[in-house]
Amino acid sequence: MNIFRLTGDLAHLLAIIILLLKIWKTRSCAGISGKSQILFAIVYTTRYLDLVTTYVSAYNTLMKIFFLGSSFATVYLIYVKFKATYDHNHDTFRIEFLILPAVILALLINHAFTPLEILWTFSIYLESVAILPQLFMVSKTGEAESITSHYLFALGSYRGLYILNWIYRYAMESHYDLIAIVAGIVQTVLYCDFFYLYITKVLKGKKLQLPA
Amino acid sequence: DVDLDSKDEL
Repeated sequence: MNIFRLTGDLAHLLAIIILLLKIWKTRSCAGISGKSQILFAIVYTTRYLDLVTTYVSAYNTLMKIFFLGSSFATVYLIYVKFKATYDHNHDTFRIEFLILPAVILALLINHAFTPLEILWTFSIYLESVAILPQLFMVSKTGEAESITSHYLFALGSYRGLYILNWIYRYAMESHYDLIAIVAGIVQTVLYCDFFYLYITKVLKGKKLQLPA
Repeated sequence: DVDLDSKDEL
């Protein structure tokens, strides 16, 4: 564990808590892409299957349980509890165009052709594009509530901090995992446009308005 | 091989 990975995990935790609080407090999931949340639930399910087979640390196990629980809770809040506030007119990204390529790529490029490894690789590829429906929805509605932009900033920062963690681990432990690194870079790059808007607008108290 | 211990990451 290193400071970059720890702050990355905490940023990830913060993002999930911000989102849950936003939906619960406002009793509305307006502006939130349910499809991205479904993709995150798939990502955590396929990545954390080893939760029951391998014990890394209490921290690792607790975080996995929290990510799994909170992702399913978020999907439940969006599609069941606050279904009436779900904006399906703007949440129209075809997630099969993200899932299928991730499946194919995981079968072609992986570290080992075993079920657990293929599922882990699939989850890494899927996570790198899982935010696209949400970013697509923000671009369609042309704006995002500031709380949603804080959520996106924390979520985007988490994998960005993981990139620093991978640099650190390569330098200090000469450990690296190209699949995670390449996917993590793609994932972080997808947020760049949003990061620019967030820093130039939201932090100045303006609403996040995308150029129409 | 090298990638096994990247499974300690979330």
